[in-house]
Amino acid sequence: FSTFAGEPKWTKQVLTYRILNYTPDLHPADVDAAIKKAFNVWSSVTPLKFIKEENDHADIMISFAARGHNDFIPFDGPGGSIAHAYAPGTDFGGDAHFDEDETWTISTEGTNLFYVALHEFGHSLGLFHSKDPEALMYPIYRKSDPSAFPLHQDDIYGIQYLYGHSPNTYSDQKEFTEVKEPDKPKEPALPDTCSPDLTFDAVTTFRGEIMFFKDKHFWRKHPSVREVNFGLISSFWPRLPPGVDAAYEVPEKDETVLFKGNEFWVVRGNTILPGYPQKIYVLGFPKDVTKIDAAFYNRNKGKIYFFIVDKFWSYNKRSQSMDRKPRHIREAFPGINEKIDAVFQHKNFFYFFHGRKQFEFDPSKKRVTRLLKTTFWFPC
Amino acid sequence: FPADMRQKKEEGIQNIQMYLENYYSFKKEGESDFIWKNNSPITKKIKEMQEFLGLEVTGKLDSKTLDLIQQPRCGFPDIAG
Repeated sequence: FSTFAGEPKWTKQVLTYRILNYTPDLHPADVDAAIKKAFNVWSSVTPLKFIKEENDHADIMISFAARGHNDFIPFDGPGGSIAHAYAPGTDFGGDAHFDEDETWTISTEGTNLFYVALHEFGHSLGLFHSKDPEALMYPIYRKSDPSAFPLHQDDIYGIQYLYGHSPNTYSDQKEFTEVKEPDKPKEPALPDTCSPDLTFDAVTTFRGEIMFFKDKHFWRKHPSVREVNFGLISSFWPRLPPGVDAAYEVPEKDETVLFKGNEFWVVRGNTILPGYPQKIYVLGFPKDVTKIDAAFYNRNKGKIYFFIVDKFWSYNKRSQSMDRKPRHIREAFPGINEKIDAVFQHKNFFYFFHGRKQFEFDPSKKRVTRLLKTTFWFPC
Repeated sequence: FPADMRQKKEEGIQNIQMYLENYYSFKKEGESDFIWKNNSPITKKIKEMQEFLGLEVTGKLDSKTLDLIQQPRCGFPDIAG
């Protein structure tokens, strides 16, 4: 296998795709199914998930066109070049184009859309061509055995070189078995994902997903995907101490800020940015503040809210200034009357966690709209 | 049938040139590129292509090579430009 020069790859695990137009050779539902099936194959061997977008921009834009089609590589009529796709990146990055002059089929006749899409999405994910004539990423199109798994070991080595293997995803605790090593001192039991008593240390959005922290573990969940990924914080940020107090994301900077005690770290993906940890006092907190309970970034207002016991501070990102003194939480967030463990914003609601309870708060109505379980976001 | 053979040869040369330009970043600078000596630019590129696609590396336009470049394929290059 080979990758593109510089090994471009997606830094997030949930990618979106959009089918911009359909070939008249097939029923639209057959095109949707072939494309979805191709993405599912790549999902089955990596941590990647793919969500179909209907209207907005997507990471992987899919289209059918003939001859010149607004990029630098025109198609050449029937046969010859049948499709191409671009390496991960912005704009064209990741996009896949299929030559309308081919006869697209879902059978072994003509040009099978599923197999070509599977190859092209290999490029969209960062794989270049393979020299192995058995590999899917070999450049010449060949009819394949529909009953066989379409990826060759070479393709799997290549994609896992870029993204790792599919994690121990589990949609419920029962399927998740811990490998017991008799001579190993008993590890504290893993937190029960579906326990009604589950509480969190911190919650934040994270590159389109939601990250729930507890002790030395975290759960990662995309709101549109059923599976939950569960892992060790140290597997992501080895230098971070276990147990995060608070966390928030600034999506437009692709930065996530994690707090522990009177220190904080800024991370981008699984990289801790240089110069951290720093003391929270550089943000404008007085010395009597020794830890932060929860935090979130309200993008609509450009403000970051820090919650400490029954009060909160707000930091104005534009003026880079912190409130001179804190305010009571219940004043600004009626119905949130106690110390909170964690908080995050999803769409136009704020979600406050206190013990086993989760309060959905509507800032436009300035009131709690739903009382939820902490496990509301998990497939329990 | 020499005229027939010559035409086929011409076509083969055109096809291989286009293929190498599209997928192996071959740049034809002048007629000399088409001198079929062992170390001419086009012979080197044909060998590179034959090696990548798993053909016998002859540097020549043999039938297997001509067959393979007729087959439908991904439009992305094999050798990054």
